[in-house]
Amino acid sequence: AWQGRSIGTPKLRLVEFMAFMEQQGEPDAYNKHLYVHISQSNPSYSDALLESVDVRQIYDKFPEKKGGLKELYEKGPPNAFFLVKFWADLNTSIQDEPGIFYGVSSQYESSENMTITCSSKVCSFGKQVVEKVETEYARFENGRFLYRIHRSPMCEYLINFIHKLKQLPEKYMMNSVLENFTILQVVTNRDTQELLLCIAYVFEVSTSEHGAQHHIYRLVKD
Amino acid sequence: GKPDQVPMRNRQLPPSFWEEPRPS
Repeated sequence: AWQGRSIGTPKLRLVEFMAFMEQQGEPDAYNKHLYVHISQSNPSYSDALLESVDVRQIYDKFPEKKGGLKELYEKGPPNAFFLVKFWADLNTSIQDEPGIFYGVSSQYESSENMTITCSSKVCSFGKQVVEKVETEYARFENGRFLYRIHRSPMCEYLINFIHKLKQLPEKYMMNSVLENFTILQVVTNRDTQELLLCIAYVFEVSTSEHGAQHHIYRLVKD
Repeated sequence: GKPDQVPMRNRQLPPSFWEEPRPS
C-alpha cells in the first residue's frame, strides 16, 4: 500500500521522521514537543496517491554545484526522489532552559541487509551551511531490516535558527525567513554508493493548533 | 551571493503546496 503513497522505493522505505525538543530526565511523550513529524508506519490503500512536483522548480533551493540536486536527479533513480512541505509546529509550551534536548530521530526499513549512509544538508538561500553524515547498520526485526537513527542531537545552527525564528512577532515573517531555508537528505548504500532515497524538505509555520503537518510529493522531470 | 530567487508563490507548484492539511 505504501508504494506511490509514501516516501520509499522497493529498496528502502521511510517509516518515521521527527525533529523534537524534550525536557531531559523525563522522556515520556508529555514533555516532548515535535517540530515536524512524518509517520508512515500504517500505510493504507485508502491513502491518496502522491502528487508530483517538477524537480526543476526547486533546483535553486538546494546546492547546485557538484553533488547538487540536479546532478543527483540526473543520476537517479528518479523514483527515489521526494519533496516534503512541512508546516512546522513552533507552539511549544516547554520553556527553553538548560537541559533541553534537541534531537532528530528517523527510521527506515528494507528487505535487504545493507549499511546505509544518511547525509543531511541544511541550506540557506540554496547554499549548504552544515552537513551531518551518519552511518547505520541493519537490525533484523519482524521479517525486515530496520535502520534506526535514534535521538541524533540537533546541530547548534538549527537550534539557534529555531530560537531566532520563534522571536519573530508574526507568522508571515517566519514564513519569509523559512522560504530560504531548506534541508536535503540523501540516503545511500554505503558499500555500493547506490542512491536509495533523496528527500528535499521545505517549510512554513503551522497555523494549526493540532501540531505539525506535511504534504509529500514525488519529484519528477516531465 | 546568488541572484534573486523567484518567490515560491510564482513557481509551478500544486495548489496543495499552499494548503496546510487538516489534522487527521
